[in-house]
Amino acid sequence: YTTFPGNLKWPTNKLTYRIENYTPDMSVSEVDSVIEKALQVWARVTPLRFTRIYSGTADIMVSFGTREHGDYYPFDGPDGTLAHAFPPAAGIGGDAHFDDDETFTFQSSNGYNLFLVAAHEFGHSMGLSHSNDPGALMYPVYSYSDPNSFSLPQDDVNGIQFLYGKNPDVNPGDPDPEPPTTPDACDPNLVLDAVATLRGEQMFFKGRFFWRIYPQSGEAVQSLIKNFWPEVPDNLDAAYESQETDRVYLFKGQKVWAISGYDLVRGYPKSISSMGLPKTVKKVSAALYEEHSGKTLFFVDKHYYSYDEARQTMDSGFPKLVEDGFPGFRGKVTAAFQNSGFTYLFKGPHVFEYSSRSKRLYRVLGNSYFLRC
Amino acid sequence: AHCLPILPPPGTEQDKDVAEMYLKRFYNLTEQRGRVFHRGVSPLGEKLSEMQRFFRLKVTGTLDSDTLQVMKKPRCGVPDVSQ
Repeated sequence: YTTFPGNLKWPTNKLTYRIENYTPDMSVSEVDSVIEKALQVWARVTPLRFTRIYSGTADIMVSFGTREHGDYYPFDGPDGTLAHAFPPAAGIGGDAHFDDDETFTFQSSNGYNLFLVAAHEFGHSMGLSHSNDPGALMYPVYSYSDPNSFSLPQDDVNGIQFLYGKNPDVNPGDPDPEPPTTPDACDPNLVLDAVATLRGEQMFFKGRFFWRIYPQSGEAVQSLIKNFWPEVPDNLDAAYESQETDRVYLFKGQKVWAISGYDLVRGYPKSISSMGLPKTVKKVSAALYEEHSGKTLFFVDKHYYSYDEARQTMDSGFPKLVEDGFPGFRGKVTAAFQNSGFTYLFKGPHVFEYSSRSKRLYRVLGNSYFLRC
Repeated sequence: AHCLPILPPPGTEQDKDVAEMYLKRFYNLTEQRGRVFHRGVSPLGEKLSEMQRFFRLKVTGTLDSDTLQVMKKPRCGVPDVSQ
């Protein structure tokens, strides 16, 4: 997180706000409740308390406008800049302006969810600047998440409590749920959800995030899954790239999504039984495509199936125990991928490296072998 | 023979305008004309690197597709660097 120069903050914890006008996109009562809920995001973790007034000048004046709207920061029409707000100070300080050339929504993921935009802007009104943690609310780029299950990320809690301290009214016997954190590539205990290649890049999935690694530089860029594929769920089970179809398949529960490049393929999600898996399989724990054999291996905990991509049929004689096909491996496979003739089976934070052809075990590595810290 | 101007690939000039506008709005890039190069790096290159560092992209100081993709995403209008 970051704050503004001089750690600008309000000299009092009791602040007023006033909604000066409304967007035609939503009802008055929807806007009223969204603005109150967005302020409560910050009140819940600090001593800050907000009171609404209906006339005169409030600390936080909330308004909707387009293009040149009375400050020196004109909006830019649809998309691009969605809103802005001013750090704590008298006058325009604390005020939040929303670009009414956007389509703001109450609940849906279409348009821009006003609650998420407002909660971010009120972070500025309280004194937070932008965070470069892609999972933080104060990250400058908009990304949709369900407002009904919103929980202020740890990075934002750290920032606002740096300025104002904790909420003194929290009942120790009934604490708030743990704030969501952003997985750390350098965490030696990191257990990845899924791994896949994508046209030369590698993708490592964890929770709401994934790291992309460029072949030439090896730098790992962390992003929200929903920033690229809003329809794809978080906490994936498995993923693999098929050289046969030039697609990446993403698995969760009994559903599979297909992406081509960075676009979602129409007609997905489908059932995983569409890939030949028996209906008894409730979820896939890992998957990889073997270039030399053209087979896709689906791992279901300690067992695996072999699927012929060209014939699009399951090979007979499966499922087999993983340890029968990959000597030296014991237990459940949590993620898997193939790269440059090597097969990597992930078991928690450990990675077993095999020759793809001979299935000979070469090394046991850690995640950091790929996710360079 | 008349030599025709080699037109930049479609979008390049436009992309450069997008980048300059973005860096002016969010990274305090000032007017480009006559600006001094620092250690051989243009002000635009410096600001591009600063933005790439913030978004944990590959820091190249040049306008690559990943950087442009981030610049085109909807966002908050408050600068990423304090002004």
